[in-house]
Amino acid sequence: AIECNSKSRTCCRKQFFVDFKEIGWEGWIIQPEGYHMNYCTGQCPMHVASMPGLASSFHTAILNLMKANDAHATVSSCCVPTSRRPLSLLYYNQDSNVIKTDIPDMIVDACGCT
Amino acid sequence: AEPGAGRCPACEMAALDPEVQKSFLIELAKQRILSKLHLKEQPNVTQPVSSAGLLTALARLRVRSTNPSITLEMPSRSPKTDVQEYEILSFAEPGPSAPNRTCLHFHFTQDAGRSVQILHANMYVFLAAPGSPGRRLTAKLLLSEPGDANPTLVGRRPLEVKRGGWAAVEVRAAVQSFFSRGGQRLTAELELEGSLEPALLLSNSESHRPFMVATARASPRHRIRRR
Repeated sequence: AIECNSKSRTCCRKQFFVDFKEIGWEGWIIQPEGYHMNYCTGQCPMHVASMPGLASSFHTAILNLMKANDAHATVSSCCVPTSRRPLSLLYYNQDSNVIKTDIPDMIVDACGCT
Repeated sequence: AEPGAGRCPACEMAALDPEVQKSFLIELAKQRILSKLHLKEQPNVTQPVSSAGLLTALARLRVRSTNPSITLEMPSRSPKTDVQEYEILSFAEPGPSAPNRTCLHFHFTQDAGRSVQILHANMYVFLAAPGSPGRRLTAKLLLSEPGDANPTLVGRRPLEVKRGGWAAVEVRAAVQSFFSRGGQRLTAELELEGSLEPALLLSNSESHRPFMVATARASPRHRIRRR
């Protein structure tokens, strides 16, 4: 996966951390201390469509066919997550019970062009 | 925008001012977490559990802690994507006690619009070593509406008290009854055969607070579609 830096222009993963203490949520969320809400940003010009990440998908096969047939005008590509993982939480609910849960697909690990 | 780059949502955001972008992302994170937890706003915690009691309970659930060192181990996820599994830790509130009986109140919340299936549930009670060998303790599990004088018996479990320490009582059916009936309170009455008051067996220390842990699966209530 490609991490974004200050000069990145093409599709990459941008890290963004929300500190629960900073937003006043540390009273009801026991663990973890924050949420890595990384996101995907950057451009996917045609010549990098399907790089990195989805190379082995049928999307790539179709996109390659379209590229080969010079169908640029009808095809666009977007920078999207290609790998995600759950956010594990330990928190208090309304009646001060402690809940332990695992919210799927909440943390972006890698990005790629469709 | 270069030809072929397309207008992606992420590209829109890249054009925002950094401060605006940060506050936008923080609000997005808040909304995302609250909606996934089916909460309208952050809960108002009136009775937080002491960290000693919480760490002891988590240790019982074989969850290693890192803060100091908590690492969460989750039950395996259900293959159905709209079904969410979670664990509920409910710490007991002491109830009235009598010479041969003491009460422990447990509170659970009904999830409006979601049906809850209880996969496992245990009650953990830390008991001091009895004076003489072989006391039989019986845990009666009752459901009652707040304020009503006739609780419903939903379970009875014997506990053999030989040594002091944690005793586990399986209470899945009782907790499932609570979630099936709604709007009630689950109470465990501990009765002890013999002369010793059961309340004297219970430890007062925060790290030995009785608690219930239930592994639950919640799914949207069954919707009937008209064809």
